[in-house]
This record gives sequence, structure tokens and C-alpha cells, in this order.
Amino acid sequence: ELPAPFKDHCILDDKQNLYDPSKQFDIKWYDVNLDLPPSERWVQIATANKEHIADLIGVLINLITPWFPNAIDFVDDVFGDLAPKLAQPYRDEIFSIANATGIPLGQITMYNIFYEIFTV
Amino acid sequence: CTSVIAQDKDGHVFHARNLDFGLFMGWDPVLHDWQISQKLRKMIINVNWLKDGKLLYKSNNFAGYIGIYNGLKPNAFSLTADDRFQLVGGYYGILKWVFGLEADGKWMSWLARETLETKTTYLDAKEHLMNTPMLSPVYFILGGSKKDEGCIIARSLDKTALLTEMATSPHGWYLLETNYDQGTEDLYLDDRDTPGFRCMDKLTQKNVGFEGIFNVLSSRTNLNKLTTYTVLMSVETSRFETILQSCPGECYPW
Repeated sequence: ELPAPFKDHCILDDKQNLYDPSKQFDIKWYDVNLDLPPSERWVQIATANKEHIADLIGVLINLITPWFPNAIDFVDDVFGDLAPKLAQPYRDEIFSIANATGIPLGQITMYNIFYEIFTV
Repeated sequence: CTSVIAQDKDGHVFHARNLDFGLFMGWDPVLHDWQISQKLRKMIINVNWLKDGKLLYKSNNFAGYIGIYNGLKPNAFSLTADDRFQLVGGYYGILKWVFGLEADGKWMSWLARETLETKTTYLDAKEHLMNTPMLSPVYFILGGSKKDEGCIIARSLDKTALLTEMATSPHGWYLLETNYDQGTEDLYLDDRDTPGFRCMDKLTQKNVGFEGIFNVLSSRTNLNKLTTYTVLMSVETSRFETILQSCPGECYPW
């Protein structure tokens, strides 16, 4: 016999309202201009957020490294080799993000195709 | 993840989702949170996509990620993408692509972006998302601006495995998708459908709107330690709101 099911909790039962529309302004808005060449579209966003992007990818690689000691080299080499084969305009956009952040191309490529990897 | 499409009694359609990410990717024993989810919360941005000097569509993204998980094209459609885990999954698609066997296959989040950029109606978007070969399975949840425009497209790599329309769904006025095919039982340890359905039923159709749906998506277990944000969308009014989420304290890990 299975144990009791997860105990869910619908906050409507408490007559609570957690929706505060002013909280939407905690998230910053940017423009991505599709009239610009792909290599220029993401420069502002990538530059402004390069530390967060590097931090995230660093945590990912630190998690993999105990199981796979050469994880950084693997990511840089394998995903770096995949990048030139990606379709346009995505290829140029990914190259430009790597340039703007100073993060190796393979790591930015892995980040951008992470959905497909994650569904493993 | 949890995506919801619901329409009120007057046929106004609302679309929302929780994005959950970071499972088994490092646990922070001090903050009792997933490490990756913590990092992602700092990287959420909203984007206005411009073309010919005008707004083409809106999305939210993790900074540095060029594909789309959630987007809204004004007066046309909104879409969200939820993970669909299949044996023939993303690894198979990537391998086929690497060896040139699936040259036309689209990466999931780039197919979503392409749809927002090139399709102008709910029906065009639906056809494109249903029939374009892709490299990984996924659930596309598509909403429109008119009554009954809402569906869940369960995609495998080469076809649509299951299409569920809002009007003919068991609930009639809403659709809720987590990470399981409609009509199948969730994994016991990961049942977010049952609480989600219960909470939506408590909401009732007369209370459908941003406030009501946000409260449903702020309820456990649809809100859990993996949840990074809730996005709320209305195609009819072009409203697009992203609100940070977290589930501190005693909360389910997924």
C-alpha cells in the first residue's frame, strides 16, 4: 500500500490573494531588435548580465566535474565544434553572446541547447 | 512546470505558466533550495522583440538564452513550452542532428521563436507547432485571443502525439498541463496535476483572470522549490507580466 499522497495546498482555501501586479516591475525589460544584424541583437543584454551567466554555467560545470573530471574541456571542445553548424540567425547570435560575455563559445552553446540535453 | 489556459464566462482567454527548473542540480543545504533555481531567478528578463521599428512580440528569457519558452504575439496567440520526457528524447534528436540525419529538425525553443516571428494567427501557429520536425519532445501550450482558442500539443520528434483542445477537454473552460500526457496518471512522487485541477476547480470560471490564476499557480505543489517565476499573459489585451516565485520553508522539492 502506498503512503498518503502529497499534501497539496490551494491558497484559495485560505481566502488569500498573493497577486501583486506591482511585482512585475522587479523584472527588467529589454529590446531585441530583429532589424539589427544577429551579431548586435544581444550585446546589451549579454554585457549587462555576463556575471550571472558565467555564475550559472560555473555551477553547472561544478556539478558535472566530480562525475566527469574533464567536463570543461569536453563542453568547450564538443559544443564549441557544434556551434558553427547551428542554423542562422541563431549561430551568429550565440557567437556574439560568447564575445560580449567573454565566456567560451562551447559553454554558451551548451546553455542554449540545454532543453534538448535536459530531456535526457 | 505548470501551464494553464483558461477563459472566463465572457470568453476572454488567459494564459499562464510556472517555470520550474533545476531538478537534481545541486542542493543548497543552508537555504534549502536548488542551486540552479537560485541562479536562474537572478537572470530573468522580459524582452520586447522589435521588427520594422514596431513591437512584434513579447517574451521572457533567462539572460543569454536566445530561444523562447513563453511568448505573446499581440492579437494573435500566446505560447508556453513544458518539458515532455520520452525515451526517444532530446539526446536522440541531437545525435541525429550531429550525424546529419535530421538536418531539418528544429531545436525546441527556436521553433517557438520562429513561430512567434513568422506566424500571424492562432491557427497558423498551431499548424506550425504541430507539424514541424523537431529534435526533442515537448508540450506546446497555445492560447489565442478568441473564445475557445486554447490547446495542448504533445509533440514527439516527428509528429503530434496528442492534441487536446480546451473546448472539448473534460473541464471545458480551462486546460492545465504539467509534464505528463493529458489523460495519463502522473508519477506518484510528482503529482502536480491533481492539486492543479483541484485548485482550478475551486477558482471557478467566474474568477478567471490574472489574480485568480496567479493564486492557483502560487499553490503547492504547482509552486515548489524548482519554481523560478510565474508569467501571466492575455493576447487580447497584450498584457504580459512576469513575477518572481520561490517556495521557501516547508515546500516540496519538485
